[in-house]
Amino acid sequence: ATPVTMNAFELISKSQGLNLSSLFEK
Amino acid sequence: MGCFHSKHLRQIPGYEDPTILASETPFTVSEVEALYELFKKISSSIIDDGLIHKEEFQLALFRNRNRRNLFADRIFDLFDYKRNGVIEFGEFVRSLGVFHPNAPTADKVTFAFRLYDLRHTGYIEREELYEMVLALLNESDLALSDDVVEMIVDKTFSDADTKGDGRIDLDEWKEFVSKNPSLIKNMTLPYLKDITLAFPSFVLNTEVED
Repeated sequence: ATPVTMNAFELISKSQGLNLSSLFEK
Repeated sequence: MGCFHSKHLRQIPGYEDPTILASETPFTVSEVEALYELFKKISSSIIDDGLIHKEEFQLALFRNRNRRNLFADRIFDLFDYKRNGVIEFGEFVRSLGVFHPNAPTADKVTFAFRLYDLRHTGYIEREELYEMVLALLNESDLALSDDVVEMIVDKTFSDADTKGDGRIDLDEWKEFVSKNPSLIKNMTLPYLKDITLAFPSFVLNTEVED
């Protein structure tokens, strides 16, 4: 996708701060 | 032995009975007990007081206690629904329940909405979306000009703000997510289905049987 057709929410959902799976890493 | 541990656990601030938590969430009693093992690990990483402080949350997420991140802050604030600056065990389990693969999609959609409603106005404002895109760019290698960021935000708003009042309400958000289900992909943690394998709980299993 070209940047202007990106969905802003799709973009921010990639934030590491929203990736809680790292809480489960030992 | 079970009685000893049971009395001991009741003295921990914020500790709640796993059977009650299991009845209010998609988790089984065993899974809640396993989550307690994870909770203990995170909540004792810096200050061993049975509560998750923000620095401990950041440490668990990023392996760095000082790494600030807008979205991690928002998650922390939503988990801390008593708004006392710490995450208690009950808050931890109830909040993670939303991320369970079997949790209702409607709960995930609403949680994501609250997450993005930065200023608690009941709407996702254009300024908030702009701020979140900038925060994401700040933590990634993606470099976009201000004009491009404006265009991305405008395009998203023109798609999501169907009433055209310059803000996204919960109904518009629900409709937008139904057309773009990948937006709540990060609201599901497959790990939660295997939590008893990752964090077996031997002590508590002597107390309660499923």
